[in-house]
Amino acid sequence: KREAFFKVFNAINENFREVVRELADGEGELYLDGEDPFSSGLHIRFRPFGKKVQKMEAMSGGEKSLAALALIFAIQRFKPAPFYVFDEVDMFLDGVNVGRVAKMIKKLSKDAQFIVVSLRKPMLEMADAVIGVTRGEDSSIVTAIRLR
Amino acid sequence: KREAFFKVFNAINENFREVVRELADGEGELYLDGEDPFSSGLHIRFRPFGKKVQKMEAMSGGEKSLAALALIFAIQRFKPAPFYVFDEVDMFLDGVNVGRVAKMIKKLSKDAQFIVVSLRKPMLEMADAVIGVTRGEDSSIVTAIRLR
Amino acid sequence: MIQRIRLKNFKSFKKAEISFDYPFVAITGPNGSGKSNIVDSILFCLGLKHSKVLRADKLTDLIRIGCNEAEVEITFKNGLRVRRRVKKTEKGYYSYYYLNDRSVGYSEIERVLEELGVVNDYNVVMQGDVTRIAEMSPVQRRRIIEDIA
Amino acid sequence: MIQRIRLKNFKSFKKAEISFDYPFVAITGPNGSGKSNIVDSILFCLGLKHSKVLRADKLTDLIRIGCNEAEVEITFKNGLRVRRRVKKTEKGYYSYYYLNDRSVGYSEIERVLEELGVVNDYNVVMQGDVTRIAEMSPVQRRRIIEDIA
Ligand SMILES: Nc1ncnc2c1ncn2[C@@H]1O[C@H](COP(=O)(O)OP(=O)(O)OP(=O)(O)O)[C@@H](O)[C@H]1O
Ligand SMILES: Nc1ncnc2c1ncn2[C@@H]1O[C@H](COP(=O)(O)OP(=O)(O)OP(=O)(O)O)[C@@H](O)[C@H]1O
Ligand SMILES: [Mg+2]
Ligand SMILES: [Mg+2]
Repeated sequence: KREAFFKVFNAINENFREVVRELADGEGELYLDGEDPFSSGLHIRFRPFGKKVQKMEAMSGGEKSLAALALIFAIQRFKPAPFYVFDEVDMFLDGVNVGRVAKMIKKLSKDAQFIVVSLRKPMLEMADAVIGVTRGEDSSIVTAIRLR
Repeated sequence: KREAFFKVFNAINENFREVVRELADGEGELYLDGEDPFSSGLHIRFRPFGKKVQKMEAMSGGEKSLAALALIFAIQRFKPAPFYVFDEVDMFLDGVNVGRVAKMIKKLSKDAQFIVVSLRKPMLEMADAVIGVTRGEDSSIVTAIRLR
Repeated sequence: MIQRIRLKNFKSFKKAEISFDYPFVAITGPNGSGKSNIVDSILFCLGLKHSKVLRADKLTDLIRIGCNEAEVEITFKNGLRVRRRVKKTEKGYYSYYYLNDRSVGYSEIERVLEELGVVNDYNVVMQGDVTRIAEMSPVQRRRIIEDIA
Repeated sequence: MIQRIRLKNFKSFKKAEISFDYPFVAITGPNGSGKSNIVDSILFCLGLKHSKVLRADKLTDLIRIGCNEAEVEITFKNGLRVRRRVKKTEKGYYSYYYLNDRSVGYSEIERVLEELGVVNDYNVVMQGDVTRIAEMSPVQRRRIIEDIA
């Protein structure tokens, strides 16, 4: 049981390091705060480009959501799926970070399908196609598709 | 005590109705789910323009945050202050709703000062001036002010 | 993978069909227009999350107001079609699964999902999940790793 | 009305001065650049919220890493200046308030705020407050009204 835990932990930690390098040009690391994995807590260290290392607690709203998103990508790399659905994962990010996440999704979309709900321009501009949804008389309507 | 509660409740409820009409061209209402105010819960009913009335629980992410924002404005109208500080209150809203909130702030800024942190274009374009903050070598730096 | 989704009286949708002809497709629209309801329709149809998570107290809340029945069909690129129907009854509801129009139990759907490679629901990130993970306690975060192990 | 804020070794700021010459001023910049720290500096200087809310376990976490002392001064349109200084000591910290450079107790600051019309902290909406209110239980929402009454 301990072995299985560490096998997963080490693999996801390695993925997390890679994702943070690609996404924020920085360094990331997961660590446990105790010897026994089943009673410890998982902490995230994240050093955005050009800054000092910081714990999740001291980060800004946007930095926290970038770290959480990196963790989600790291978990997904461990058990790849044929399709992914993201619902407004970019809402806390500034324009540059939205662009970076969009670029990463574009790259990953070579191997899997991505369906991404978003209100942010840099994300919509990177997608292969955009589906519009609007409210009609008394129900939701799917409108035209815009191609890149 | 009961009297004081209802005086505040009725005033804020009235403000809430006005704010929802101005902000979302819809109808809004606060109501208590019990006779005794001190043991009941406060619910929000909100009918965006062109839709049926809905409870807070069934709303979308953006509709919920618009209703919450309307409640904040309604509370502020009850006890006006000389200045207001908002930190990214518009992050869940679509472009049109950001524009509406920005218009409301602009109108309210005739009587009070508003300092608004935002990443969204419709908000920055409505402000009288925009202060930029960026990360320097090892500290935060305040950059130039852009006037409307 | 997902080629098309067909919705019938599911939440705010009366009748709708959405095709996914490209690997990276974005969905956009005003607040409250029905974007997250599309995400909910995928989770409902494939039985990936129970109703509580789909912002509904009971499965029948997913049926469009004023109707008795809701249906979602997902067609995969390999031609396979998964359909789920929920119908109101006096005492509660019935929920039916179909695989290429053949009525099956949920275990059959689970088998198909495993063959497709959908083994857990980490491939669907719902609205608000990022904030939930960012604000989680360290112990809750460790539990995520434990679940996967 | 706030005319100017001056920061010295407060969180991510070394030395900064921000003037507010218009009624509606927006602050923008990349994630992690220091926008919310400016909001925190207003709450700190006027004693509107305790340190827990300013994303700091103790008041000394508000002092820039590597420094011993932090200071924030707010100048109001009527010329009044409120300044707060926090200094690390061996056992903990000292916190001083100044009104136009005269050292005063917090009750003096509270009096000034009341004259200005700042009676509660509902005039400051921090990052995440909107979500907190949207996800609150009905009983918690009712408590807000009760507090005001
Ligand atoms: N005592 C301190 N000394 C130095 N830096 C600090 C201190 N406390 C916080 N910081 C830094 O301040 C940054 C956070 O700034 P802030 O929360 O203001 O960002 P923001 O501009 O609001 O970003 P976002 O758009 O993501 O909300 C963090 O990167 C953190 O490292
Ligand atoms: N059973 C139902 N019948 C009819 N309408 C419903 C039903 N369930 C939910 N809705 C409606 O669906 C709308 C919410 O849609 P949804 O959450 O998909 O919006 P969204 O496009 O994701 O918006 P946002 O950008 O704010 O997240 C609500 O306005 C709600 O009234
Ligand atoms: Mg949504
Ligand atoms: Mg911030």
